[in-house]
Amino acid sequence: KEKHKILHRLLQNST
Amino acid sequence: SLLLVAEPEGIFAMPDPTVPESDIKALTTLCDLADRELVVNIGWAKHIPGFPSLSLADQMSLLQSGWMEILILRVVFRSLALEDKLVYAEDYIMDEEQSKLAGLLDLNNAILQLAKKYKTMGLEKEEFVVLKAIALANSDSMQIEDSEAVQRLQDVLHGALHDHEATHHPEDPRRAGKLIMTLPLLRQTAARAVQHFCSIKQDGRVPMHKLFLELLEAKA
Repeated sequence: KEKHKILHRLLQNST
Repeated sequence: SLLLVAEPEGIFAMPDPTVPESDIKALTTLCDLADRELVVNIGWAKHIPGFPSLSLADQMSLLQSGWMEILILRVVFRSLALEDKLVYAEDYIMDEEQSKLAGLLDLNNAILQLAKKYKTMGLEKEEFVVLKAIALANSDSMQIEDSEAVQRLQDVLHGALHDHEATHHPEDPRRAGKLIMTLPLLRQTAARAVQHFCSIKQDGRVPMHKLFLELLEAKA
């Protein structure tokens, strides 16, 4: 999961 | 209706006017464009009814499998009004000569083959937005945790396509099936594109942003 941190962050953002 | 509302605006490529034309410049422009489009597409995915209810891990898995299909389908739809040209962005349209210069002739020809199919069918925006959501929900990731939830999402989108065709194209009861039958060429073309950009990445001559790299690596 650490490898895909940008995708993870963008999906978690509420906007 | 929700998918039509969720459909993002086109973005601009803005190639650097101070840099002379070259394969590296064209590929740099496309990789930068792809990176920005990916951010937009992740935001879009969150508006697909049912997608945000999937686990975060499954949302990630679907996007990691389907991102290139989404990018290509968007280019294809933007290009339907033109002949033998691909509208990567409103300010970045590639013809055969530019494709050759960028080393993308084979890939762009494959994308044009897909555009030709949709042109022949007269693909509508309603069909395009559902097909794009179906491509994501049907991206066949091997890592899905809750495959029943993903199946339900596929069923809802598939149902929306059938409802649209039943009301708008009762003269052609096979239209939904015809549209679904274009998805293998989309999958094949996306795989080619990923392969091509992976080898460009290996060459190391074209700068790539982090999200694009991250998703390319997810496919490697």
